[in-house]
Amino acid sequence: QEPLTASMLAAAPPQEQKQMIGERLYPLIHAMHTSLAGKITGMLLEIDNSELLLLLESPESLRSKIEEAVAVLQAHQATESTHKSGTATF
Amino acid sequence: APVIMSKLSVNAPEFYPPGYNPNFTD
Repeated sequence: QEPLTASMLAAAPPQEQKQMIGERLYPLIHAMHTSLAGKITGMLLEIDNSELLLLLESPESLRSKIEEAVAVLQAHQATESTHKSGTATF
Repeated sequence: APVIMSKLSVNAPEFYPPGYNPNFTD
């Protein structure tokens, strides 16, 4: 796939823009976190398109954002299990 | 590198490109 530019994105209808970005993000995330790729991609797609284009252009920023998403998921799962068991499971 | 400040939500729906959806078993 050729790199996604702001003009390519602007030329697509809004609902297709997220699809175009998601299709480029997913393989990059899948390479880092296979089992969570679908969830992490969904979480990142809630970011503004302009910021998502920056992420696609900067592997370093993308990596740190992916790690942030994993941390958010893990923290959420930890609180979930705490609620269920009533005790901290750290 | 640009710092992206948007917050991430665990409630976001999962996203799979065509052909990647693990929920479809061949």
